Amino acid sequence: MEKKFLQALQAIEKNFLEIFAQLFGGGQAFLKLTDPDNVLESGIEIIAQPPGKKLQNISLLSGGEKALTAIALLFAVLQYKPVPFCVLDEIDSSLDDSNLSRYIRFLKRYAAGTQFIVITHRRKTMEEADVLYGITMEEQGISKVVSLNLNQKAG
Amino acid sequence: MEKKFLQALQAIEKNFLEIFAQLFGGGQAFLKLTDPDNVLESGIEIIAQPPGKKLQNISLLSGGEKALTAIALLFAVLQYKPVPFCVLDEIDSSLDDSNLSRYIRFLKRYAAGTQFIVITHRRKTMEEADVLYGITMEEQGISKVVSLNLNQKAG
Amino acid sequence: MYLKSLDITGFKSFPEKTQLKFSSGITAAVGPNGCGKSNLVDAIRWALGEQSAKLLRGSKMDDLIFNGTARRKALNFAEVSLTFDRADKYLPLDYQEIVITRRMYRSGEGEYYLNKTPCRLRDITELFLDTGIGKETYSLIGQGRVEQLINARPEEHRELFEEAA
Amino acid sequence: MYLKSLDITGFKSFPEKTQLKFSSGITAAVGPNGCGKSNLVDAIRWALGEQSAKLLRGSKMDDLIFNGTARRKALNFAEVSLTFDRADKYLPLDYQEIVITRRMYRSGEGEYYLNKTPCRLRDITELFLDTGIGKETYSLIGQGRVEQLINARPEEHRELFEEAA
Ligand SMILES: Nc1ncnc2c1ncn2[C@@H]1O[C@H](COP(=O)(O)OP(=O)(O)OP(=O)(O)O)[C@@H](O)[C@H]1O
Ligand SMILES: Nc1ncnc2c1ncn2[C@@H]1O[C@H](COP(=O)(O)OP(=O)(O)OP(=O)(O)O)[C@@H](O)[C@H]1O
Ligand SMILES: [Mg+2]
Ligand SMILES: [Mg+2]
Repeated sequence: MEKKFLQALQAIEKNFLEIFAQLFGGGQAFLKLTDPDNVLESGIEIIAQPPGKKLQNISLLSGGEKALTAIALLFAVLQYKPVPFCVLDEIDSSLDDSNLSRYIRFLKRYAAGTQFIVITHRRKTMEEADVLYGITMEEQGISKVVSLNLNQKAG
Repeated sequence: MEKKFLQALQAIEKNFLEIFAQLFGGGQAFLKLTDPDNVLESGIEIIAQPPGKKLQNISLLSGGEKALTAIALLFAVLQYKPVPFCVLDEIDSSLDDSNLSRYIRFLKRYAAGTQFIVITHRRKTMEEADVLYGITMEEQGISKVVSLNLNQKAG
Repeated sequence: MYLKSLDITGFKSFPEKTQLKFSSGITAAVGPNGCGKSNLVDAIRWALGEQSAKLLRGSKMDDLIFNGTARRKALNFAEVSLTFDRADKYLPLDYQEIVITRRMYRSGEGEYYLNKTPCRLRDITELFLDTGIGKETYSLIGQGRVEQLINARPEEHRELFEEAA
Repeated sequence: MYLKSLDITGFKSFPEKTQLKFSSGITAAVGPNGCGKSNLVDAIRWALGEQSAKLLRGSKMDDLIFNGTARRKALNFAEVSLTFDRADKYLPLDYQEIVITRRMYRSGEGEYYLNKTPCRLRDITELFLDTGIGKETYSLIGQGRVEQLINARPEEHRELFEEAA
């Protein structure tokens, strides 16, 4: 029981460390038990250090850095225990262009084994979709779905 | 005391109704006392109805609609009681292009009487700035400020 | 197993029968503010058995039924179906698809169906138990919620890992 | 009255003396994730007297002092100055500017200055009392906080209006 939990934690941490470094182009990340003597009840603290910066409380990270760290953790868990499909609503909205590109590269890699359904307003993310839908409200208050052809999409 | 508060509320509500309708291209918005018999302690509820949609709990609005409604409220309060300067950190991040344009038009109008300092990653917002700074971290972990010339800014 | 399609009728801003077919890879949905994108996410969550109206941005479950516009009347019920493909070559063709359906009426009554046969929510939950479909905190991330994965308290982080363990 | 410039030394990711001059209209700051934009907002907030480290994303006030990088040592104090222009044509030229300065040392000691003269925070607060500068909840909106203006509870909305009334 405790053993199973610790195994999962260590495996996910290993993934987290690797993926964080790839998404940030360096740096380190850890998962730390707040109470190592009481594994069955201990909380888990997330530690993250972007490249070149000193280790500090995760609260001091920027909005985009927190989002990217969360994405690293998400992929770390998915890699350990895949789910059939994953729904992501605008999780890329605070990423700058270079972080966005790295995130999308990861998304494409994981999409080989996991189905992703994403809501986005970022053009780069749209361009990587295999299937693209436009949601419209031509008649006020009534949603309609339109298939968008990736080659002829506007703007 | 109670009279002063009610006057402020009514004046701000009048602004809110007008500004909301301009930012949304229609619709209605109100400020409602939760306890009209106890003005000195009553809370205030925000009611918002985008054009063509029926009035519902404000929680059902979309992320972008909530942001735009909050912006309408902000401008409504600023119009009633101006402050010398207003600092806005990425408040335009969830607005789609047409809402962004309407927000910016308002920002420019209010900037005649109020100084705005905005953090943004939206190009349209950058283009309306009178002064534009680029913040960089050429040396990892060290922030530097660079003056950007609006005509020659990249991308 | 993968999610083949989503069928919505009467849920939030989708009064008309609407279907989205998904890619086994990446499906993206785009559109202006308030057009209904997050409502699609709410529909998937609701169909999987979400009991909290608050997590679907409503104050009561009744808020989820199309409540009309200036020009159209409200509807009396909402229905969402999720069609899964078992993607299992050992099963005969007519056992490949699983359709789960949830329906709710303004009166408050609600029903679940498995391949058009009435069932209890528990039957659906048990069906998906080993697949990981359902309410994994990390398989559905709502708008504005991604930073929460990091800002959460240590006890909440533990819950995430327990789910994955 | 308007904010003329911001001078930062040692605050968060700004170890070197840095100045930003503001437009009387719209000043925008842009840059990649984590480059220091929100730190500028925190600096303004801190200089105006913010007492809560949590509202500045720190766990203790000590977190606000430049903490070093892989290649540079940490600093021992942080200092932020805000220069205001009274924009009052009736005042003599040398009374047009007001500079408020806040300094903090790792030891925990902190100081305030008004035009380079030591003062208490209260002197600064009283100076700005009629101008509206200070901690108006609607004059400084932090990252990710704009929806909170709408999602807040009725009691919190009341506070906003009381401030403006
Ligand atoms: N029961 C209902 N009946 C009719 N319309 C509803 C109902 N519930 C919600 N809506 C409408 O759905 C809209 C919100 O849709 P949604 O959250 O999906 O937008 P979105 O496309 O995600 O936008 P954004 O890009 O701003 O996040 C609101 O305008 C709301 O009025
Ligand atoms: N005391 C400190 N010493 C050194 N660096 C610090 C200190 N406090 C915060 N930082 C760094 O500042 C960075 C965050 O900066 P900031 O929040 O201003 O970014 P930003 O430009 O707003 O980014 P985003 O676009 O993602 O919102 C973090 O990477 C953090 O490590
Ligand atoms: Mg949305
Ligand atoms: Mg920021």
